[in-house]
Amino acid sequence: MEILAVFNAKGGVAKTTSTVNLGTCFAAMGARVLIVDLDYQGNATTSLGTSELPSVGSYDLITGSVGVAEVCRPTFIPDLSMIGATRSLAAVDVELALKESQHDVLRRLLAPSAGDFDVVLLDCPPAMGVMTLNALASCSAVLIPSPPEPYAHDGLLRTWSLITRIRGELNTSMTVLGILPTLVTAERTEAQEDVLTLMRAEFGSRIPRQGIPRDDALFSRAAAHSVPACVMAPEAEASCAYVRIACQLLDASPGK
Amino acid sequence: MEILAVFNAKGGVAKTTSTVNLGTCFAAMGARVLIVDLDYQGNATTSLGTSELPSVGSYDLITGSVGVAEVCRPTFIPDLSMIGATRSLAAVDVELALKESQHDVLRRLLAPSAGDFDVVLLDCPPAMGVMTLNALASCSAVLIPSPPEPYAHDGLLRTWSLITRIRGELNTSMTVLGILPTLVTAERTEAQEDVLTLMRAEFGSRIPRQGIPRDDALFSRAAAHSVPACVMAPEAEASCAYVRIACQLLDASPGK
Ligand SMILES: Nc1ncnc2c1ncn2[C@@H]1O[C@H](COP(=O)(O)OP(=O)(O)OP(=O)(O)O)[C@@H](O)[C@H]1O
Ligand SMILES: Nc1ncnc2c1ncn2[C@@H]1O[C@H](COP(=O)(O)OP(=O)(O)OP(=O)(O)O)[C@@H](O)[C@H]1O
Ligand SMILES: [Mg+2]
Ligand SMILES: [Mg+2]
Repeated sequence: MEILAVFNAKGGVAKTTSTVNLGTCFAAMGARVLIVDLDYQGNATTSLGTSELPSVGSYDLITGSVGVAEVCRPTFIPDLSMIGATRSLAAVDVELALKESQHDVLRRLLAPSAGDFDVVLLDCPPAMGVMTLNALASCSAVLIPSPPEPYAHDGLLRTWSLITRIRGELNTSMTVLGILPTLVTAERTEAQEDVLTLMRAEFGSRIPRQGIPRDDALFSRAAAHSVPACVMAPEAEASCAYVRIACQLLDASPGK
Repeated sequence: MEILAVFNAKGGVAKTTSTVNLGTCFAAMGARVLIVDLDYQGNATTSLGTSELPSVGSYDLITGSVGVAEVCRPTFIPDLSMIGATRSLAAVDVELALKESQHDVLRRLLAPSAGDFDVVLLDCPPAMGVMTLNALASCSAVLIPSPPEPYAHDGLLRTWSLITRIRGELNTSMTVLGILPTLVTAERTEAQEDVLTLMRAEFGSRIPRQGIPRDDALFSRAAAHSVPACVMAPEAEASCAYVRIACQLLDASPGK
């Protein structure tokens, strides 16, 4: 079972959108997929057929009051299950900080389900808090969505140094699957071109040749209907880009 | 002295961009302005002429080791000063949580400077953490940037209920100056139009008739050069929109 954390400290870079669409693509390719929403905002939870948050979810799992079976729910997509977010996640950092040496408690809680899932995707909040620490210490691989924008580039560098530190101290087997350029506009501005060039110089082959194109109409419609974009319009350029990236990730992932 | 918190729990909605551009407009209109960067990402700090974070900043002020005078720095914009973010802000939530009944410590720390500034702008991180709680308990007014997008609309409703709760329990004199539609594309998609209609139905006159138009070229260039967009291109439509909003806010603010 591969546990893939989707994280970038910067807000609004398409972490949730990438988690939901890649999860859908992996399931369509025959993998048994679980998405765990670790962000109290619950955007991943409301992107897969329901607009309500569940009564029990990832917070209850992490604080130890229930097991995976009690919080895991099927979605309308075959082979794609979800452990949703609940409002109590806003307090999870304090709960986790009080537990002694439980940095990778998420990995231990998910381990009994290794026979049920091939891929687990963790949607992280835009914060370097204790929940994110746990996700990065628990995962086997990490994907960093990042638009070619100056603020996001600052966030990418900070995120990179945090991941490097966690890999050195807490999770030596973690691999960085890559940096995914998102929200890439068709006619890129000069500053966006500069950031993209800088990203390729800094991270080389870790950046796929093509990122995910911006498509406001598709993604705002998909979010409004709680349906992943690649289900709503499978032939759209952005959907095809997610399919292509999903194929590349499945090929690259250590736990294939 | 008016303390204006700029907050929305959702990430990437132009909190920092609005803080920096409104601060610049207020200063140009003759107000003495202070921006306090409360987000460890430090995007506001690197938007006003420097790309480096200072050695001491808002974290040191909040934890009580220095006063405003030691952390307040002028920017290249006349009458606009900045208390920058430092990396240690990532740990500020735990520090603040351990201080008994200090929910509005920020207000008390800024109070001695009431004679030096007319407007203080607080750029908040995309989180409902203890730092945000302090900013909302300390401010005299709050502005909520929010793009007409389904996820951001969810964030807006959650942000609204948090603000209502804090106003009831900790900060009865706080006013909500408004909800600022940001990243408003010229040709709005149907889902964006629906969200905008919903926002107007829910919040009525709290939403200005015109929001801030999206202008990727201008804002990515401005961020790359550490210059506010309304300085880089004062005649651009988005810059004029920030000027118009700044005028409306100055007229509406209780502490004029
Ligand atoms: N390729 C795309 N084209 C257009 N809009 C997109 C695209 N990908 C995502 N979006 C939109 O961009 C916004 C930010 O995306 P999303 O919420 O997934 O980011 P995030 O990193 O998860 O945010 P947060 O930091 O708040 O968790 C959303 O409104 C989403 O619908
Ligand atoms: N009117 C606009 N047109 C185009 N791009 C914009 C506009 N306003 C902001 N941006 C860009 O959108 C991105 C998000 O803006 P910003 O970083 O200010 O949001 P934020 O809410 O402060 O994010 P965070 O939640 O990470 O603190 C940035 O890349 C910024 O340059
Ligand atoms: Mg998200
Ligand atoms: Mg910001």
